[in-house]
Order: sequence, then structure tokens, then C-alpha cells
Amino acid sequence: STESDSKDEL
Amino acid sequence: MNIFRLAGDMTHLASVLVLLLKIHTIKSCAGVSLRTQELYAIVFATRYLDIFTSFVSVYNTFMKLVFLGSSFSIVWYMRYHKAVHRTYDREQDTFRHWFLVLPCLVLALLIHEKFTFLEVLWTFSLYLEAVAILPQLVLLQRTRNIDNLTGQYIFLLGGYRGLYILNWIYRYFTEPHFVHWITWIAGLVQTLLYADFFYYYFLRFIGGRGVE
Repeated sequence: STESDSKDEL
Repeated sequence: MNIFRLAGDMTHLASVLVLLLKIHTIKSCAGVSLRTQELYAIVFATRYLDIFTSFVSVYNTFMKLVFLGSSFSIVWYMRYHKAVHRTYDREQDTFRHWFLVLPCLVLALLIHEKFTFLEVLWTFSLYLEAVAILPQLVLLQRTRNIDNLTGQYIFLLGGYRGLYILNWIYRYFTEPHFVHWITWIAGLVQTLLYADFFYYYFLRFIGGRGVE
């Protein structure tokens, strides 16, 4: 999983 | 972004607005746990540290600012506002919430996706959010009344993470490699903690009367 996809949520 | 995630964010936003509405209009925080609000302020402060370093979208940044602003202003209202802080029942809101912070920090240092400062604090915020509602649920059992804005607030707050679980299920089946066990387990534990509250909350709807 890329870094962004787990941090695009609130 | 999928419908479950958007519904979850809107439910979370609604929970914060309901609480701000209650405190700002009736100038009262009776039945609201300051300790839970302080824990949520810590949750957002440690989760959104990357707000200035990693830009995801205008929506994402806007919502982070709303959650940060509202959680800190609710704590300010309950601690320092001349009329509101008098309505805070300090004697009843006694859950030792600092006993929740340390274990979550230790757990985040042990179980995380990456051992970096931001990632560990982000993971800490997930664990802390899962248990942050406990002081409020304990206070609710003492004040024994869910038939008010505080009840609506807790209902919406519990519902938002439940909708996030549907979002994670949706993303798991639609996005390859979307696996985040830490987030999923913390979110599941968080939602399960509300099970007891949801039960009485729905009873109240069915019974149509204030449930003790």
C-alpha cells in the first residue's frame, strides 16, 4: 500500500 | 472517496456541530464529559500533524481544520467560558482518562505500520480515539439520561466510525493492496464500545420514552 492511501482519510 | 466515507465524515461533522450547538445556544455542557473532549483534542492534534506537510485535497484539509478547531474550542468552552464551565459536573466526570493515554502511546510504539515520529503519533491517535468515548459513556451512566443533545452527539459519534468500517470494506474489495489492519481493528473496537449505548438508544426510540 502506498503512503498516501492510508492517510487520505480523516 | 466513496459514499460510506462521505456519510461517515458528515456524521462525524454533525456530531461536532450538535455538541457545539448545545454548548453555544443553551450555554450548558451538563452531561458532557470534558475528559472525552480533551482526549479528542489530543486525537486530532496527533492525527493531523501532517496537515501542512502533506496535502491530500481541499476537502481533507478543510475537515481537519474543522475537527481541530471544534475539539479545542469545546475544551476551551468547558474549561474557561464563564457561563458554560459552571454547568460542567466535575464531580461526576471522574474517569481517569490519563490512564488511557499512556497504554495507547506504548501500544503505538510497539504496533505500527512504520516506526517514524509522524506514523507512531498517527497510530497513537487511532488507539486513543478507540477509547476516547469511555469517560463520556461512564458519565452518561451516572447522569442516567440519553434523551437530549448529548445523546444525539454520542449516537452520531458512534455512527461515524461504523460508516468508516463500511468504507474500509468497500475499499478492500475495490482497491488492490488496501489493507490496514491497525486502522480496521481500532475502528472496530471503537464501534463495539458503543454497542451498549446503541442498544439503549434504540430502545428509547421503540419505547418512545426517556430510558434510564
